[in-house]
Amino acid sequence: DKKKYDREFLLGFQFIFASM
Amino acid sequence: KEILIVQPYMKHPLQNRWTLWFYKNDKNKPWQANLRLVTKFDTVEDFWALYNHIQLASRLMSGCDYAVFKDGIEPMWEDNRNKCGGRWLITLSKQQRMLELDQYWLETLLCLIGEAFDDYSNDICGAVINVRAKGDKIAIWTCDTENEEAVLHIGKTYKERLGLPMKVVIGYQAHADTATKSGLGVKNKFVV
Repeated sequence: DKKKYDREFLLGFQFIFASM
Repeated sequence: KEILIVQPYMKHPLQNRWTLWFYKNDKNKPWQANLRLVTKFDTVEDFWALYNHIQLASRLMSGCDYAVFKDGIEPMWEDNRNKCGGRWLITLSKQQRMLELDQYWLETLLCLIGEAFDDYSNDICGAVINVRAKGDKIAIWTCDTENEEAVLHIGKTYKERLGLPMKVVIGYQAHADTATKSGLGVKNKFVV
């Protein structure tokens, strides 16, 4: 199955480690 | 006793592994010597770690490029996967550097790593941003100028993702034409 990600999903990870 | 259950964090894999290249214009060296492979990434998290770490395109010195290409494809016409292909070209005015350049470049990268072009994503080779005093350029490179269906789908989707108004027309140029262009400029094989 193709790994497709829309922009909102991708943008949600930009600062994920900063918020952990 | 308190049992602490540690959940391993699983990174989100991308469909492709991508390579970031950096080009710095040093006229004393042949252009190939100015092209550097920076690093490779194949997860969402590693993409952001890289993107957040490097300089924004709008802050690069004039004459510099970033290029992000699928692993194994070099960001040059001569590469086997590029030589029969072309690019959707976005030309920006000088004023757009501060307003839109970084936003357009990030959106371009999100289209690439997110496989935004459906079944035609296989035709994608990569993308290049040229920071130039006379006007910056961003382009998405595809592998086959003859695959009209793929080229047009990629162009329409890309224009939509950038939020370009209908009246703005973007052109697709074959690398073979760009490579042999006279002073008059390159003819567009397709427009959307």
